[in-house]
Amino acid sequence: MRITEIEVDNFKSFGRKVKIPFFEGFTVISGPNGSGKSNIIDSILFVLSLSSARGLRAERLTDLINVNTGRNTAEVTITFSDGTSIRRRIKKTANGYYSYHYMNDRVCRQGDVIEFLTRHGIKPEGYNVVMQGDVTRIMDMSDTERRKIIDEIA
Amino acid sequence: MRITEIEVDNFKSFGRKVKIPFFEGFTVISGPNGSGKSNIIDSILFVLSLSSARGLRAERLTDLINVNTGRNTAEVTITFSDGTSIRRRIKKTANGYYSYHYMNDRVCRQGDVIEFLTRHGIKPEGYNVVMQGDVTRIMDMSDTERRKIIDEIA
Amino acid sequence: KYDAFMTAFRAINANFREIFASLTNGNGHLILEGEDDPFSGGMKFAVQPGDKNVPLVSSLSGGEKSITTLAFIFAIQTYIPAPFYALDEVDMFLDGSNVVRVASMIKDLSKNAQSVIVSLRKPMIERADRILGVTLRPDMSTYVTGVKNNDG
Amino acid sequence: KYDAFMTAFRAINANFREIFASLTNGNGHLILEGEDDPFSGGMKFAVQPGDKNVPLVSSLSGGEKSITTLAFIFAIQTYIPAPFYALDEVDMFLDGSNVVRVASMIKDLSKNAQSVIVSLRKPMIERADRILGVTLRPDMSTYVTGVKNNDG
Ligand SMILES: Nc1ncnc2c1ncn2[C@@H]1O[C@H](COP(=O)(O)OP(=O)(O)OP(=O)(O)O)[C@@H](O)[C@H]1O
Ligand SMILES: Nc1ncnc2c1ncn2[C@@H]1O[C@H](COP(=O)(O)OP(=O)(O)OP(=O)(O)O)[C@@H](O)[C@H]1O
Ligand SMILES: [Mg+2]
Ligand SMILES: [Mg+2]
Repeated sequence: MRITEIEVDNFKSFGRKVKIPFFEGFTVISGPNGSGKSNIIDSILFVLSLSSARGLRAERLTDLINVNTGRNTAEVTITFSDGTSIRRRIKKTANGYYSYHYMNDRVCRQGDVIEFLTRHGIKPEGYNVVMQGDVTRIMDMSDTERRKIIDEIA
Repeated sequence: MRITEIEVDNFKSFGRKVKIPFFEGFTVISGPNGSGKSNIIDSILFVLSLSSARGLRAERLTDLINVNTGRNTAEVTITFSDGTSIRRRIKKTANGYYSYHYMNDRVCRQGDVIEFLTRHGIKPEGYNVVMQGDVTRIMDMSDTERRKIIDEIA
Repeated sequence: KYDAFMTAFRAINANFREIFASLTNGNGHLILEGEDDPFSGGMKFAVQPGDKNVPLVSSLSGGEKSITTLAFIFAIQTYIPAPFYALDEVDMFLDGSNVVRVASMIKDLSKNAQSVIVSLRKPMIERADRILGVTLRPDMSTYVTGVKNNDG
Repeated sequence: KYDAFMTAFRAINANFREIFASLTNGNGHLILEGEDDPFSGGMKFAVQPGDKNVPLVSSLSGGEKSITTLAFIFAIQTYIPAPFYALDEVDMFLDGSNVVRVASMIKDLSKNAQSVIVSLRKPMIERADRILGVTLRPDMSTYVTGVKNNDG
């Protein structure tokens, strides 16, 4: 199974809705500093609930909403090769935010998304997503922290 | 005042004695991973007593002696444009090591070296030497640690 | 719990030995500090990149530490395969020839999996099947400029 | 003590504003969290690289954080000048055009000082007055291969 498309709307630097096609094999994402490359990786982690706000360089989920457009929602939709689409929407409110999850356009709970991912071999403690700076982080960690990586895998 | 030459003998990856000329202006040091580029910077910090062993990626000063040649001393000599030469030698002993300092080939104390450097504007807390990884370290430090950088300069 | 840990550890260590050797023409493996009780100690690397005699792991160069850590990450990834991999600028410390080696390894892993690699390095970009270009519009919003198919 | 700190801070902040603007076509300055008592709080960056609207400093990209930190380091260096500067791979996170900007700034600083810059990046190497090549001999000892004079 693979990703076939990601649609990012008002999430971080994606002030305008952008559709990004995904293919088999080896795809490189490149471009200038600050253009949005890491933000694409963040959008995948966000829609699949694989990371906290802090892991996405934000303090709270509402920081993920683009600050330039004046809109109060951010939305990411991911489509897989088996036809499944998963969407997540953050909506800023007076006191905080709502976080909505959808599978195939029907409202679902975060747990349903996690369960779908686990069935397809995608887990938060897997190392299939390596973020910018992770290599240095693993290099510099204490020997005990490094052993705990194996603890979590086992 | 500037550096005119560095001679590195049995220090880290310099198993054979190497003379390195230094020039005015903008010099780039380049080469493959693990070839010895950062070790050249370490040799400057070592001979001028600007860093502890830990700051040179070693646990103790005797780790700076090349492990391949079987010799038990490491030596770095630096020459400045005013003609002054400073040398430092580490000699491994049964119980630890000796650290010898020389100025213009005469034995001196570490304090004499530090005093010469201060007179020429070279201090350990100055940021004139930026080591590999320092940019990330300063980026990631807490706001308090960063303010303390200014404390030390003032 | 001990059994689950040791099963994972041995498999990942075996992967690490193989991957490290193919990335560096040297030898390396993982060491458990607590031999009888792994949970009493940590885990560290014992490596000789390019068959060098290495006094301390801390004395390794930036690029050598990076290759060692990448070999560890790949060892984990080949132990728990996933349908897609996303790697964000893992080639930062590497010289050109090491970028080539890592790019070739990613190309192999991508035969049976989908890989999305963020990189600024020419040898990595050249070896990809395609390039997604990312830029900013004048209004500071991200624009994905389209997909070149690489014939490299 | 307060006076000594504020003298240094104001001068470094002034340098930072100038250097950051010239490296990024944006605006930035340093902020003391403890306004009345600097020692009660920390110091952080307030930056808009490329004149972007930036929600949080933590949300900046790897390259943007790196340029901000480099501007801070250069601000300190221009406040306490030294006879020589040694920078080891400070261009790692930067895209090609940012490496050009940092290399041009180093070239300026090198008019009155000696700069020794370790780099693997072509735009940095091209702008240097000369290149010291470092390699390993077959016996694993470091060899400095000699000095090309750049006419770039
Ligand atoms: N909520 C937001 N609203 C607007 N812009 C945002 C928001 N969150 C992040 N950004 C912007 O996104 C930019 C960072 O993008 P990203 O980290 O994807 O860059 P990058 O392409 O990975 O660059 P680099 O090569 O330097 O790593 C920053 O300039 C940041 O200010
Ligand atoms: N005491 C020693 N004896 C022999 N070799 C040593 C000693 N100390 C360090 N080395 C070797 O020096 C090498 C590191 O050199 P250095 O850090 O200068 O590389 P570099 O050129 O900066 O590489 P990179 O581009 O990856 O940063 C390592 O392979 C290390 O094992
Ligand atoms: Mg990035
Ligand atoms: Mg180095």
